[in-house]
Amino acid sequence: SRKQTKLSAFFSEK
Amino acid sequence: MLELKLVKESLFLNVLEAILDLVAVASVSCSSTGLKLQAMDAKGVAFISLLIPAKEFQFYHCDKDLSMGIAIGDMVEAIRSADKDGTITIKASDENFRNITVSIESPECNETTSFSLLLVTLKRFCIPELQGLLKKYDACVQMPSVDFMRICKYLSNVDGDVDISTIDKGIRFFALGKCGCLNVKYMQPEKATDIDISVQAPVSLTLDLKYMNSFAKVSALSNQVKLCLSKGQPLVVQCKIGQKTKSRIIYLLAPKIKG
Repeated sequence: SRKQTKLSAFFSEK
Repeated sequence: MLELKLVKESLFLNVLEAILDLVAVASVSCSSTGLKLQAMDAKGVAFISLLIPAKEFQFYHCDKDLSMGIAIGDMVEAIRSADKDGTITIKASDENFRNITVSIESPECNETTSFSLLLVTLKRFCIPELQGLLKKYDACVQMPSVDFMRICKYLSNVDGDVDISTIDKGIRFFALGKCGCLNVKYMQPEKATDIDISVQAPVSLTLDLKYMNSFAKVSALSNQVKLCLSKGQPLVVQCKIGQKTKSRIIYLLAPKIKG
């Protein structure tokens, strides 16, 4: 099975 | 103060309509040169960046840089009932920076309706400079948007995920669903000038088809679409919107990984 990643894992939040 | 004027059948509103199935609120920044909209879907999986230069609007005036959270879903809903030749004016003032005013004027100029929309507070994301991000990718595919839309339509027959992988001189889209699987090979033709597939390194990404179909909707507003892939990184979909304009939209979509 595949798990959906979130963009916050790649980019930091301000 | 910000004031911009546009007709209902404008590029900006058509793009907003096309992204509403992904996002309902957006961070909108305005400067004297134009408007930039950024939005993240509720699940934090897809990001949209839209840039529209000032000259694309019928009238545009911004004397001070502004950044606001706007419920674009509510704004588009308010504008939808306007006559197709109606003129829409959006205003934000420095004195009362809690809402924006959207006015709709009938084509005969005898009727004006004004909506006051409260601004919303949004979390802002620090996205690296996007042009730099595009240069780093392992594979890029520039293709006519009609091809991209057709492939997404084929893929939508299979409910599930799509694997996008580089192959020799091309790219492969593979979807596996409950009812079967679908395989599309998209190759670099010898003569076509509107297709450019460049592969620096082999790459394969698994993505949620639902988002790909939303991206395809916006690519209908453009002739060309560019997909950029890199191992373990978000997919980037980029379109220049309209003819002879510098408007562009960029999508980022987080991949799925082995659980």
